[in-house]
Amino acid sequence: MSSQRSISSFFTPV
Amino acid sequence: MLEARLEQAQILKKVVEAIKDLVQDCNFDCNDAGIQLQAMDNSHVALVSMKLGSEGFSPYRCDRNIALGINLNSLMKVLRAAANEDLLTLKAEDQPDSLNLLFESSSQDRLSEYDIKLMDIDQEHLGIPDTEYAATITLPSAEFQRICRDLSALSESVSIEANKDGVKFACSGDIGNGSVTLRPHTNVEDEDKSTKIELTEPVNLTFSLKYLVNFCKASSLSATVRLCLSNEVPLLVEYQMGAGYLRFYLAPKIGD
Repeated sequence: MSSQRSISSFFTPV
Repeated sequence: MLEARLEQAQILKKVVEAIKDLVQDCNFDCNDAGIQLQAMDNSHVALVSMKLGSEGFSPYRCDRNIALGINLNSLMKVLRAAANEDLLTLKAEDQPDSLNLLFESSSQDRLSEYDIKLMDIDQEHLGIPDTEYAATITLPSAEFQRICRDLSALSESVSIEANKDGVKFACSGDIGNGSVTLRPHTNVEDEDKSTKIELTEPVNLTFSLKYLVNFCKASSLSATVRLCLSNEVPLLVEYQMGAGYLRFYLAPKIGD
C-alpha cells in the first residue's frame, strides 16, 4: 500500500 | 474599511462552491492588493490558495489589512441568493464582526442585502516556495475532470507520468485497471481545447483521486487547467480567473 504524505511536510509555516 | 465590487457574483460563487468541501472555515485576507485565501484541508493533505486581485473589482478599496474569518457553508448559503450576473459588493469595517454582501440585479430593479457573522480563525500560514516544475501540462479543464472522474470509479489513486511522448494517467483497482494518455496537440480553432506539455525531465507521481475529483469542482472557473509536477513535491492544479487564480496543492503518495 502507498502512504499519503502531508502537505505540511513540504511547505513550512511563515 | 473594505469595499469591493465584483461585476459578476458568479466568480465568488464558483470559488466558494469549489472549495467548500475541502475547507470549512478560513480567513479571507484583504489588503490593497486584493483578497487572498490560503487553507489546508482537515487532513492536511491538500492546500487551497486563492487570489482575487484588486484589479478584478471596481471599485476596490481596502485601507488596512483585514482578515475575514468565514464559515464557507454559511457564505455559500448567502451566495446562493445571488444571481450569477448580479453585481456583488462586499463591505466590512476595519475590525469587523460581520461581512455585508449586496447583490444588485443587472437591470438594477432588485437589491438584496445580507450580513454574515465572522469568526476568529487562528490559521497557520504556509510559505509556498517558487518552484521550477519538471513538467507543466495545460489541458481543457473538462478533460481533466473527466479523466479524474472515470479513473476514480476504479481506484483510489492515480499515477501521473509525464515524458516526451505525453502524459499518462493510470490506475489499478479491485476490478481491473485503466489509463488515459494525452499527447500534445494544438487546436487551431480553439486554443483552450489544446493540450500543451512542457517538460524538462520525466516525472512519475501518485496522487489520491478523491482530492483531484474535488479540485475539479473548480472547472467552471476556467476552460483550461494547468498541472505542474516535479518528482517528490506536491502537485499544483491551477485554474486562472480574470484577475487572479485558484490553486490547489496536493501532497503525493509514496511507496507501494
